[in-house]
Amino acid sequence: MLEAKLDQASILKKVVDAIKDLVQDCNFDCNDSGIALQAMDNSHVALVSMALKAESFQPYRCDRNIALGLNLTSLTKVLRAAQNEDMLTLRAEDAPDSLNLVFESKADDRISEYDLKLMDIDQEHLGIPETEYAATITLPSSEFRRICTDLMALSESVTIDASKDGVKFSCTGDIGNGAVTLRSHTNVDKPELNVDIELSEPVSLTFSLKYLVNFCKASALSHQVKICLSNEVPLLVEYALENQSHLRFYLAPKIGD
Amino acid sequence: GKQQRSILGFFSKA
Repeated sequence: MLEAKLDQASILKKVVDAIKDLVQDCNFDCNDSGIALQAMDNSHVALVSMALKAESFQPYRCDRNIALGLNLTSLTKVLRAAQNEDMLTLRAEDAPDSLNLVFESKADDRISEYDLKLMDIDQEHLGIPETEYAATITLPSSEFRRICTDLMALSESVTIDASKDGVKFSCTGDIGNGAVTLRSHTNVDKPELNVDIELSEPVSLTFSLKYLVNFCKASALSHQVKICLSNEVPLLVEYALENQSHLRFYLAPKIGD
Repeated sequence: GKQQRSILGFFSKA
């Protein structure tokens, strides 16, 4: 059976909130190392990869592999009943028909309990090759969201150029052009505002802004986001959580001309 | 213009 308790319901609420517009039905794959999810969006342009490691739960118990087939809209309805600060426990039998969720308030003795029906989801897993990215950029997640939403007002696509001069996000639209350039920057007092650019070779890639703006819904999970690029391969956008848990998005580039 | 690629063109079915 599975028993997994989060000290803060907000972690799962934020993760599900960040992916529910990209993915509707998906398996939460539970094993002794934690709970993982891998799913593509309907158009097969983006891939979501979540790992909530066993260490992120206290306690965590999962005797054998269990796939929890979840509709994320339904899960969202149940999670809305949890306060951010509540402790959240997930429970399931070995071959479950339903997922049991318990929300416990720390402030008072309120306990709420829900059973969510599960579904059989035949999901194909993709092998993601280990990649040494040519450019790895770490920046405030709020800054990345701002750049993506600002540029989406002008264009459907953004070109990301990483070079020794910095990283430039630029777009061309019917009403005109826009570009934002960031350089490495260290803020001693507020390291969450740091911008770090690691580059082994220059990169230039174009991506759909609609997807990037969607990924930015995960900004609530982490002050910083890491974006990794290599020419002609999907972009990796990673929001790191405690205990090496993470939420990753991969986005196929636009190629041509 | 540039064409949107599929993620399936990069990641293989495991």
